[in-house]
Amino acid sequence: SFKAAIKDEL
Amino acid sequence: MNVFRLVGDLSHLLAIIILLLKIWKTRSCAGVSGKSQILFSLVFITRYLDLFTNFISVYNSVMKIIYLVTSLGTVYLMYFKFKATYDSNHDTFRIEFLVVPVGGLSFLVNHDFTPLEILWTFSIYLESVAILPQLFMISKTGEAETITSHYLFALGSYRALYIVNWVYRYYTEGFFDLIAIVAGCVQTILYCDFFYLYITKVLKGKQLKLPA
Repeated sequence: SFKAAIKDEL
Repeated sequence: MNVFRLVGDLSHLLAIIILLLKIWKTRSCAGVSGKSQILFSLVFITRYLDLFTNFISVYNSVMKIIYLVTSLGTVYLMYFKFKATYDSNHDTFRIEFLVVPVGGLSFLVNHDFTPLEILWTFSIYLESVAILPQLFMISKTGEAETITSHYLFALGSYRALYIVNWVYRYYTEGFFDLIAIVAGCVQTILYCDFFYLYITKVLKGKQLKLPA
């Protein structure tokens, strides 16, 4: 999903 | 995970390690902005609160912990262990001029009006400008040690590689995050002048000195 995706980044 | 993202993360890690080693080996933090280092620690603390709420991968958690510990370690070395060598006379950037507007903006422009999300947004915006005290310090003294310029090059490259990663992710996953992309571009643009000097001077074996 849109927001979960970015949270895998540092 | 793609190669741009991985090399970006490693470049970020390399930057932090270069700085730590420079301070440790020379027993001195001369020429390094403690204010930028405090801002980077604040960036990691506010961004990685999800360590406690959201497990993504072992890689993700381990890297977060390494970034947190090493950046706090740098602040400790600068403000405690090697405080006598800290060049505070030249580190005069007023960080409240960054933290206050960035704090305001993260309340106004975010994906979700929740505490964790606002703190994450704050950390993204703050990271984009956290290097300014360091660049300001170099512009005041007119020069940077070669090792400090390697640090800045690795640190600047990291977000530039993330931009390539975001382009790649957009085409392969249809994914993009406008807050991260805009802030990441601002962050990278701030390094452009430095990149130019690094390539034209430091890579040719000269010290980084600004024109008088």
